Amino acid sequence: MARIIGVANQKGGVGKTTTAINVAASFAVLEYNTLLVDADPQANSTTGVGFDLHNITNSLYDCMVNNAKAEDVILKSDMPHLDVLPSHIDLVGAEIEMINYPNRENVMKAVLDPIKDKYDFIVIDCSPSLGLITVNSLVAADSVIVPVQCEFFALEGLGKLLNTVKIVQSRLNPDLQIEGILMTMYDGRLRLCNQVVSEVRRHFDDIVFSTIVHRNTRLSEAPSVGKPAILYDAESKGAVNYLNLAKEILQKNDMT
Amino acid sequence: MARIIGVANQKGGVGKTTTAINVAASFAVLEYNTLLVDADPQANSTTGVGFDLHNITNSLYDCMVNNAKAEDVILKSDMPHLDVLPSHIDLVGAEIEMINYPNRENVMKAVLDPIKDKYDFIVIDCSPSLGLITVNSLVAADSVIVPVQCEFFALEGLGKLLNTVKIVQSRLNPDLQIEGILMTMYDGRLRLCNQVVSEVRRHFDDIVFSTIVHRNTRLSEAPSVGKPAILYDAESKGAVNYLNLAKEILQKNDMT
Ligand SMILES: Nc1ncnc2c1ncn2[C@@H]1O[C@H](COP(=O)(O)OP(=O)(O)OP(=O)(O)O)[C@@H](O)[C@H]1O
Ligand SMILES: Nc1ncnc2c1ncn2[C@@H]1O[C@H](COP(=O)(O)OP(=O)(O)OP(=O)(O)O)[C@@H](O)[C@H]1O
Ligand SMILES: [Mg+2]
Ligand SMILES: [Mg+2]
Repeated sequence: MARIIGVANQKGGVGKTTTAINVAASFAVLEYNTLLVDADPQANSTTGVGFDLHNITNSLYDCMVNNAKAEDVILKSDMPHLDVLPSHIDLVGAEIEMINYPNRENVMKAVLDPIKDKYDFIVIDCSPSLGLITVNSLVAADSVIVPVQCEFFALEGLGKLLNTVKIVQSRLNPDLQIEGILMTMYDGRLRLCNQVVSEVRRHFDDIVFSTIVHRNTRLSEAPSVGKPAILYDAESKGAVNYLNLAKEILQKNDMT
Repeated sequence: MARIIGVANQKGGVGKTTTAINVAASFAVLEYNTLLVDADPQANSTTGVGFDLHNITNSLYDCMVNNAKAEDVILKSDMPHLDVLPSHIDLVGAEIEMINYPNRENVMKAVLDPIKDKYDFIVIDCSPSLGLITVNSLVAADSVIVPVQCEFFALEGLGKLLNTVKIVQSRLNPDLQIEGILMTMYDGRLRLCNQVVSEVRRHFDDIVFSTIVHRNTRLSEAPSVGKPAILYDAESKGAVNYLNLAKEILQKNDMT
C-alpha cells in the first residue's frame, strides 16, 4: 500500500518540482516502486524526467475529467522503479470543470486508489496555488512535504499554507500529516538564508527536516537534459541532499 | 492618462513581485506618479513595500467583488509618488465568485478606469497562474512585462504565456502590447544562465529588454524591511538594474 506524499506550497519557485522529481528518483534508486504524479498544468515534472509534451496524449486531466484510468495513462520513465502520471496544459481548465462535481475534492483520491497497491510511494507535484487541484492532492495524500526557499517571501507564505493544511485536516482528510518542512536553495554565505532557517526552526522545529537542500547548479541543469539529479550527477551536492531526504523519510516512517 | 503595465508569468518565483515593486519605485523616484496594484492573493507586493497585512481592511478583493471604489482602498506608501492598491488572501475566492459575472474579464479594467487620470504609471503584480485575475490584469493593461528567470523551467513556460497574451489580444484586449521580456536573477558565471539568455534572445530578440537584472542579495533582503531596493540600498546592482529598466521603458514610450 503506497504512502502518498504531496509536495505543496502556493509560493512560486520554492523548489516543489525539483523536490518531487528528486525525492521520487531517490526512492526509485533505493528500489522502492515509485509513481510521480504531475498535478501542475505547467507539466514541469513531466518534462523534467525526460518526456516530450508533444507526445503526451493522455494525462492527469483525462483521469480527473474524462474518467480515464490511471493505469492507462501512466508512463514508464527511463529509471527502473519510477513511473510518471503526466500533466497537460488542459489541467488549467479542470478546476472550472470540476467546480460543480458533487465530490469535487475527492477526485484525485478516486484516481489514485485503484493503483495504490502497485507502489511503495506516490509523490504528487503541486502547482503554485491553493486551488481545487492542490486541495485534491492534499485530500488524496497521507502527508505533505512543504519546500521553503530560504527567502523572506517564502517565510511569509508558510503560515497560510499550514492554515490550509489544517482546514483540509479538519474538513476533508483527518489523516493528513505533515511529512516535513524542507529548506531549499540554502546558501550558508547569505545572512538572509541563515535568518530564515533559524526563524523556521524557531516556530516549527519539530517538523523541519534535518536534511537541508543547498543551492546547487546541478539541480537546475538536470531538468534541461530530462534527468533527475541522481542520474545527471550522482556525486553532486543536490543529488546527495535529496538521497538523504529520502532516507530521512524512510527512517521516520520505519521503512528502512 | 496612466500607462497600465502588467507583470505576469505563470511560472512561479521568476521575479514578478520583485520587478513590480522595483520598477514602480523607480518610476516614483523619477517623479512619475505611480500606482502599484497587487493582484496576487499572496500579497507579497503589499508587504514588500512595508504594509502590515493585519492592518489591511479593504483590498483589491473589495473593488472586484464588493464594488468598492479604488480611490477608497488605495494606500499611500512611504515614498512620494508611489501609491499601493493592496491585496488580501480573500482574492483566492474572487476567481470562483466572478465565474458567472457577465463581464468577468473586464472587472479590473472597470476598477482602474476611474483613477487612470491620477497616475502616469499603474503597475500590476500578478500571481503565478493564468486564471481569471491574471486575465483581468491583461485586459486592463496597455502592456505586459514578462520576467523570465535564467533557468530551464522558466524558458519552457515562456511559450505558454506568450500564447495566452495572443489569445487575450485576439479576444479581449486588441491593444495589449508586450512591454518586454526581462531576464532576471542572471549570474554570468553559470553556463545555464548564459544558455537561457541566448536562447531567449534567439527566439524573441526584438522584445527582450537590453536591461538584465542580475542575481543580487540586496533585492531579496529589501522586502524583509518593507522597502524597495532603491530605498534599501540605492548603490546595489539590483536597484541600479531596475532604475535602468524604468529608464528603458520611458525611452521606449517617448516619455523621457
Ligand atoms: N537547490 C536548488 N539549487 C539550485 N537551483 C534550484 C534548486 N531547487 C530548485 N532550483 C531551480 O529553481 C527554479 C525553481 O524551482 P522549481 O521549479 O522546482 O520550483 P517550483 O516550486 O516547482 O516552481 P513553481 O511554483 O513554478 O511550480 C528552477 O529553475 C529549479 O531548477
Ligand atoms: N534578481 C534577484 N536577485 C536575487 N534574488 C531575487 C531576485 N529577484 C527575485 N529574487 C528573490 O527570489 C524570490 C522570488 O522572487 P519573487 O517573489 O519576486 O518572484 P515571483 O515571480 O513574484 O514569485 P510568485 O510566483 O510566488 O509570485 C524572492 O524571494 C525574491 O526576493
Ligand atoms: Mg513546479
Ligand atoms: Mg509574486
